[in-house]
Amino acid sequence: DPNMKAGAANEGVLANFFNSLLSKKTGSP
Amino acid sequence: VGQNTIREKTHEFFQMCDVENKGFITRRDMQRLNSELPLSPEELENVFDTLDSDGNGFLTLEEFSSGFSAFLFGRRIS
Repeated sequence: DPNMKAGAANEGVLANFFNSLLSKKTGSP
Repeated sequence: VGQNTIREKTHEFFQMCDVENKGFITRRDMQRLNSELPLSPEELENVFDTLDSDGNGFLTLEEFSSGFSAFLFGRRIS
């Protein structure tokens, strides 16, 4: 199912996005 | 991490994207993060499409928050 594959790929990008936001936030007081 | 903390963080992140305080995030707002986050424009587009669950081109706090919860939940089980 191509939709399943796209979903999995998006999950990785989403995790990357939120992780970046989290680390950006923890960097500042 | 409590529910309130998650809500607070969600709001914080949402406002980082919604710099004009419109109450929603557009593709253009998302692309602005390109200079601040280590993600390519293509990846940011991907993130936007994933979060914009109704596909109307506007990312509301609700959509953003459900994407963030999904991320937190996914991270917990992996």
